[in-house]
Amino acid sequence: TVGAVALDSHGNLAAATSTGGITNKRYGRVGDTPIIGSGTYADNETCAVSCTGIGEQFIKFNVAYDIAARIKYKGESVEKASLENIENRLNKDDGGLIVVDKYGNYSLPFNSNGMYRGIYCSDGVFDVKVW
Amino acid sequence: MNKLVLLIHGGAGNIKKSDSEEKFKRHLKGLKASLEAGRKILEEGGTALDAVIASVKVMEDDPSFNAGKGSVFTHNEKNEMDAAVMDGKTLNNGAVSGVSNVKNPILLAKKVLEYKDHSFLANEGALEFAKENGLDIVDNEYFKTEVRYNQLLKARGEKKIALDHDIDEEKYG
Repeated sequence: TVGAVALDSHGNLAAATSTGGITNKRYGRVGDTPIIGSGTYADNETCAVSCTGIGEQFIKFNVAYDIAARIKYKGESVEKASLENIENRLNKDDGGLIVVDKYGNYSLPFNSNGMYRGIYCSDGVFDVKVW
Repeated sequence: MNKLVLLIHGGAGNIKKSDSEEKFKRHLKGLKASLEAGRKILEEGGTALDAVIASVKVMEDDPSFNAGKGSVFTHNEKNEMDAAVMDGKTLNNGAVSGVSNVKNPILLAKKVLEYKDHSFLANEGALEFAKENGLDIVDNEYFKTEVRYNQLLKARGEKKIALDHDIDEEKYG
């Protein structure tokens, strides 16, 4: 699964996710995780999220929207809201996510041993990582 | 100018450090190309929406990643892809699922986002919508890679599903 989230010069957020799913899946199976609210979400008031991992889990826990809701209603930071999902709601090895908020704060947590990921920030960061 | 941020992911899982250097270089090169595509748009004053679409499209076109070309196979040797996009400014969103033969599912999701009456299209209806909107349609062969096909054969042989990329990696969607 691949995905991207961004904050532009006008303060707008967006999220996109795309996947082939799981090898040997039954035809008709949906997931991993491009479903709005589950694995993809963006709202200028809160954050933009894209997830990767076991789609069924992200659907069940409505992960992407849960992060936005925590920021909006509980005032949690982007890091706390995302870690709450990755560490306490999902199971170990379920996957990971990327999230940026309207201020440009970001987090890329995962609970598997690796996640292919990249960060660009206009303050001088341009980096790709695996573990 | 406001702070610009672009984050991307190319899949998560139990990725082994013993995997070949060449394979990692390929993945990292793909990530950098994706990041560069989105960065360029943001720095030129483009929208976050255009940036995320551009970054995802680069990875869909790269057979290293499980999306678009290089997508994993279903049990019956097809590629069924899902994609979604959401614009934080308008809250408009578009999603597609069970899409075969559409070269770039993320571009189809964007077309659905722009189509005000619906936000989620699936299967044949999504394909028909893609054709109506002039998106690139390709044969199933386009998506096929030897690595993915071997993963399917192995998974079928072991009667299990496997989560993205190399089965040995146990890498997830």
